[in-house]
Amino acid sequence: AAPDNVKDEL
Amino acid sequence: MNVFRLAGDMTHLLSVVVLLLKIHTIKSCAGISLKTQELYAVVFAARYLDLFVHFVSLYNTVMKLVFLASSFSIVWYMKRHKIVRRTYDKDHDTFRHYVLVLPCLLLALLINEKFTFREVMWAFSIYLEAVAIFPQLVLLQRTRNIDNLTGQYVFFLGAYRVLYILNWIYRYFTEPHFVHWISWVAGIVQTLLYADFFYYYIMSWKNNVKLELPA
Repeated sequence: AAPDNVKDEL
Repeated sequence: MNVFRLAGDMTHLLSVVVLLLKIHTIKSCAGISLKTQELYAVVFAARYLDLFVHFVSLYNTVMKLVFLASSFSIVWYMKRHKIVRRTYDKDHDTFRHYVLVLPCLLLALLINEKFTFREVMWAFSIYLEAVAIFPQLVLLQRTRNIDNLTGQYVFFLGAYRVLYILNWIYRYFTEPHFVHWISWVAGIVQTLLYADFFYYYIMSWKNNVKLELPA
């Protein structure tokens, strides 16, 4: 999974 | 990507696309607050700074481009289009939206995930989105008439927020360390802002009467 604070939401 | 988040993104997309289509087809923006549309354009501009430097997925990039393009074209239509701009109700759309921008900027400088330009701008966009609907709700109270497209616009925006909260609950229980307090608190505040509108919208729909917001 992407590292924690990656902003993958819009 | 869980179903709540996809549904949330789709209703969010629907809200801006329906609005843009309304303005484009009937060449009118009556009942729409330009201030709210400007705030949304700022929200997307501040949030998607990493659009070209940080690739998450094709979906993510495409949606960011669509949101940026639609929010800026709505503002363009309302300010520049020779026919549409005449239908803008500037006498009632008088909420001083810089009153919202400054506190959000200060709050973002204080509360952010990391004190870097991009993170502060991201937090700023999260806080600003939470209050961006305010001028629109004030305009609706003022003019007291809600044409069904404006009602649908606010309704879809509210639905997108509710779906996002379900998405966060789902991710919290399925992804070990998924914690985003900033989005969660701001998102809940934003959704509460819609709560009373939802109440009157559903009541009017149920009693099949024209939607009236209390003075």
